[in-house]
Amino acid sequence: MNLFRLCGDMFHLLSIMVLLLKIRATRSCRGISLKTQELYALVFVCRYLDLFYSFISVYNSFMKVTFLATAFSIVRYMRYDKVVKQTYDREQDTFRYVFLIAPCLLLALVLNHRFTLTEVLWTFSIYLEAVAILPQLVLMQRTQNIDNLTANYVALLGAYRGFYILNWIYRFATERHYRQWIVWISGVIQTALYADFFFYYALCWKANKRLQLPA
Amino acid sequence: ASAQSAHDEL
Repeated sequence: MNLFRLCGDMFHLLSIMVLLLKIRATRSCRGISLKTQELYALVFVCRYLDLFYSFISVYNSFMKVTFLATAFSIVRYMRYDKVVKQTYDREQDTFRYVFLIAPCLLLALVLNHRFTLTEVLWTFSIYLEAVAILPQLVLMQRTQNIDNLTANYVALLGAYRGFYILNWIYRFATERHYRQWIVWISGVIQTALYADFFFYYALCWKANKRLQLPA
Repeated sequence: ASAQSAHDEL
């Protein structure tokens, strides 16, 4: 493990903590896309099935369980908590799951390293993670006032992606057998999706203003 | 194990 990956993981963890704290402290999930959160839960379930049959490190296992637990906790708050669920922007969060899940599943069936159930599900999770942020970005585009915690949540997720790319570059340079084109291409697409958001995030941060995305 | 190398990431 290198420093880039550790930073990436920590930003990922921090983004989830910020979101969970926002929901718990303000009893509100305004501006958060349940679709994106459910897609992330699906991503984690498909990718971390290896918890049952392979062990890499205590760190990895601990983080996997943490990501799974927090993802389901967020979904539970947004769907079932009596107070929180009333603040969910149901009418605005209209992105269709099938538009993301179906192409990713098809692609995973065709483009994978090995045609086994766990490998296809792992590959599916890589593809799905790349586009799972889209419902959140669409929701933010529709919301006039994006609160700071939501903006910071997405910015932290973007930082996680950025550090993972640095990690891949580092591993590509230092490890002989690190040739992961599936991960590379999905990762670059995923990070590129944030580029537009980051542009406006930086503009508003410089001007010390609340984030507003142009329509 | 080259195809498996990204499996040690999260």
